[in-house]
Amino acid sequence: CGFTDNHVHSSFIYRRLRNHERREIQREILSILGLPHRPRPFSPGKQASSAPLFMLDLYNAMAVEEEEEGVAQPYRAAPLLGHSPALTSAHDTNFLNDADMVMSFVNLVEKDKDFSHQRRHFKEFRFDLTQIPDGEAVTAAEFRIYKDRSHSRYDNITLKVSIYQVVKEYQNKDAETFLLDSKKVQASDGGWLVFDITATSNHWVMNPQQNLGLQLCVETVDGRSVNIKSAGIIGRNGPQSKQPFLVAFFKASGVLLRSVR
Amino acid sequence: AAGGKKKNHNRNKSTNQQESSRAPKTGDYNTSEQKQACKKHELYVSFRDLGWQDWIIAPEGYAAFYCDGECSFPLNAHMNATNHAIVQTLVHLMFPDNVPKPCCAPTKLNAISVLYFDDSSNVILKKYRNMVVRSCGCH
Repeated sequence: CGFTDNHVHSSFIYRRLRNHERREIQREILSILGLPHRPRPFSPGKQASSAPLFMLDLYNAMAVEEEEEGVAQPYRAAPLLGHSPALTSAHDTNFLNDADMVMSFVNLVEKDKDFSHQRRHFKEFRFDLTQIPDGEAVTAAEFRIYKDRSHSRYDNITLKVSIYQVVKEYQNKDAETFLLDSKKVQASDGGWLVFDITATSNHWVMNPQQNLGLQLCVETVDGRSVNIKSAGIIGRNGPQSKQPFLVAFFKASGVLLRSVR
Repeated sequence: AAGGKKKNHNRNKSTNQQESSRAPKTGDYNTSEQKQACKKHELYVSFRDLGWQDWIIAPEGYAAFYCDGECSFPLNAHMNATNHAIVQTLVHLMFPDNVPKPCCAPTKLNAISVLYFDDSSNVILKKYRNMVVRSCGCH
């Protein structure tokens, strides 16, 4: 039962666990991690998706920071899965310092609406924020979406990418929306766009029934609506590593105690 | 995975036998007994060995350590001891059958971060405090 991993100290002694011992240890470690059961994530190949890549980048930033403070793991924590992300900014590291927990959410919208009743191009996104553990309060939240180089006919122009909160939906007319944030980008530019949606996320955590999603629109500076795909915005049909996602930073609002057994 | 679990049982047994047969004296602690003094022991919790690679992204495991050993006089020879541990030792020396020695337990604990998927394939990065023993001492 020898374990020859380089990350493990050579003097550790190992023996193979019996089945009931393994189950017992699994149960105890899950209890320490505060989980009622072992998670069963769906969809194969998810590890290469944008959100896990981004989160692993944050994890590595956190591990380095803890090592520098001299309070970290005695051994370098090697990931179970190989990734090569490069998404972290100084902005996120600041949020990290203050966070007890960071959580990324996958986009749940299966069908994107690319055209509204008023012939306005937009894309819709929805995230389920009801799965947040008890006692955690949102301190910051970001919507992240990847923009590739726009279609060649938009060369040398500036595009305005705006994100709206859907406030009310109607059957036969466009939804009522509220502008949250917008960015001006060169059509020829590519990279991640980050929108601050902290207030909206807090609102959705407290009022889940009012979570009607986000809308993203792209316009020229003179207000002409631009087709989302032509603008280079990557949606659900794009590569896994460039899928849009929401990331939220949490601070524990109180001391949580494990249940008495 | 921890080393010397069986050994610990045997040692505890022999220690109890020793304690019942004679009361320890201050100058009676030789080198072989000092080896069993309260100290940090290696313990690696492997998420990989638990078969959790499909939901824990990182780390593959962590060195948790644990504290084990005798808290015998003089307490401060090898590690930190609380003031009360010294009093506890003195009382134990006076009433060895009724009062136990101080406990060998962590004095400093570190946090670890764990990155994992939930049932909905959302990803959670959470800091867990008091997971890694940094130092042991007598309490």
